[in-house]
Amino acid sequence: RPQSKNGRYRQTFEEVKREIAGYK
Amino acid sequence: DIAKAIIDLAVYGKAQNRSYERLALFVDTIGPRLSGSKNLDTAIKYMHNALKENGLENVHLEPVKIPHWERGEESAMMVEPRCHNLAILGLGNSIATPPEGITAEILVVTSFDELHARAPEAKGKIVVYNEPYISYGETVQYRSQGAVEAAKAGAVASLIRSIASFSINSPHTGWQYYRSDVPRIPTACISVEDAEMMARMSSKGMKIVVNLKMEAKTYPDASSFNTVGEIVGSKYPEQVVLVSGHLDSWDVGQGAMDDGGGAFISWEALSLIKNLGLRPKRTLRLVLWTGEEQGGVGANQYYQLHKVNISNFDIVMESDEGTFMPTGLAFTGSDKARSIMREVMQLLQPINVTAVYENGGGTDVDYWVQDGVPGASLLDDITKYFWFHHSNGDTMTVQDPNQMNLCAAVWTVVSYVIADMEEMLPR
Repeated sequence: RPQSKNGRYRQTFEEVKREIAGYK
Repeated sequence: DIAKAIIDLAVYGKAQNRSYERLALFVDTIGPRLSGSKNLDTAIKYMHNALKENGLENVHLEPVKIPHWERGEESAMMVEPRCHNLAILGLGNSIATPPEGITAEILVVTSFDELHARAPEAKGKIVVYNEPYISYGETVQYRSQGAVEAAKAGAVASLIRSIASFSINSPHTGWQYYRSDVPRIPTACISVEDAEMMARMSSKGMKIVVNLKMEAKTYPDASSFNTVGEIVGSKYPEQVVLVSGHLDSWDVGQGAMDDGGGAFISWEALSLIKNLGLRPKRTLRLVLWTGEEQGGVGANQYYQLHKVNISNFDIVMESDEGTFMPTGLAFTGSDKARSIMREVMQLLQPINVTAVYENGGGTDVDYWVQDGVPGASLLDDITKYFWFHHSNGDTMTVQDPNQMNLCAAVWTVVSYVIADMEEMLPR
């Protein structure tokens, strides 16, 4: 997975989708 | 259930109609808010207090300089072939006529091409543009450039058919630009009806003479402010989701639609989030711009001041195209960011506003968008928008509380979720 500037791993799109679905 | 809670509160709950009621009080009390005017100063002070009373954080004013132009008295009288009082509104930035006015024969053209082809006829005349309304973006060039093109041909003034998709003899004003290498001539907009009438008369070979009087005056740039309030982020406070509309308006009507509605649903977004006791991970920043109508003047100075932090701007959002029935979100950003926005908009299925379109942004936030910051704007049913735009018809009467509730729900869900997601939108 690509790493962001602060060293954390960026979320995959599937993870982002799941995160957004959590606001439903 | 955060999205549902926001929608319920905005559309069905205690906050329903709040943005409409707040806006009505604001525009009925203060009226139109032209750049450089006392009304605009009053409006900014009013909002500064209102945001503090609402409990927003870091409420403050950021000083900027904005144009100060006043129209004064103005009239246009057709004196040949008959007397007829033309409905006019001088265009912002126009110079005045001499006190006795300018009396000259009319040359009617339908396009710049026709003007250029008939340039020898324009010398010493008042050029009337009777350009057909195609779209705002295409047709507005006649308002912004009409005086310059007419002056290049030797005209003494220009009268421009209002940029309006419908008219009841209503002139619509706007900002026009002079060029330093072209003589400045007075310029005003006229109604669609009068432009078409003069075109018909001209096509029949009638000589038309008009006396144009304008007292317009330009003063040195005035001090003004962008108005800012925040909900500070809980985890990434230095990162910003910016929601915005502009407080200034033209000096006619009430500026309820352009852009009172956009400014007040942006405020409503932060109010709703506060009401629900929410605090997103990153900072939600409300900016109420000043001097938008003169070309995003306040916003440009905000950008110059804050662009050093551009990497912390997650998304810039502006609502400045009406707050009628919402139809979706316009978005500019990378394909990855767009895919995320599509998912976010699915949260608005309960009110059936899920579409993501191209070309998000607006005059005030495009400085950021052009530098790669994702941009969004509210899309709504603008069928009637240009009936009222920049005219005396832009009043509270065109606003609808239910539609504003829905706009506020869209604006709040989108801004909150983006501000609260673990990661910023990919550029």
